[in-house]
Amino acid sequence: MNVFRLAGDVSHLVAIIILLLKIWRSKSCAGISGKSQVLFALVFTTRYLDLFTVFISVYNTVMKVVFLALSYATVYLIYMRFRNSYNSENDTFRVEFLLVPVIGLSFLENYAFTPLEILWTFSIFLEAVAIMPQLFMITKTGEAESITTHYLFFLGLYRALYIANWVWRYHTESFYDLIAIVSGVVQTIFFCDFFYLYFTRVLRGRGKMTLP
Amino acid sequence: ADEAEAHDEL
Repeated sequence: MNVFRLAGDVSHLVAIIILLLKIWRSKSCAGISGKSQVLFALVFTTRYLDLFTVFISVYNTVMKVVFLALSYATVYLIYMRFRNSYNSENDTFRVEFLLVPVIGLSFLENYAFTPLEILWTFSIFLEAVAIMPQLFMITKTGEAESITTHYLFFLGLYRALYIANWVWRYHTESFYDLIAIVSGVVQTIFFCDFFYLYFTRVLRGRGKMTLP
Repeated sequence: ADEAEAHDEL
């Protein structure tokens, strides 16, 4: 464990909590892509199947349970509890365009052709594109509430910190996980456009982010 | 090995 990975996990946790609290307190999921949240729940489900078979550390197990619980709670709030505030008419990204290539690639490129390893690889590739429906929804509506942009900031920051973690681990323990690194770089690149808007618009105190 | 047998990252 190093400071970059810890900061990354904390940033990820903060992002998930920001979103969950926003939906819970405003009793609305307007402007939130339910599809992205379902994809994230799928990412955690397929990645943490080793929750009961492999024990890494208390921290690892606790965080896996927390991420699974919070992501399913978020999906529940969107599709069940506050479903009448869900903007399904704006959440129209075709997720099959993400799932098919990701499934194909995880069968082609993986560390071992075993169910657990292929599902882990699937979760890594899926996470890189899971935010697409949310970013698409924002471009479609042309705006995002500032709290939603803070959620996206911490979500994008988490994988950027993981890249620093991978550089650190390569230099200190000559460890590298190529699938995770390539996918993590792609994932972070997808956030760059948002980061630019975030720093130039939201942090200028302009409340919600309106796209040009 | 270069890749993680048991993936120790979240």
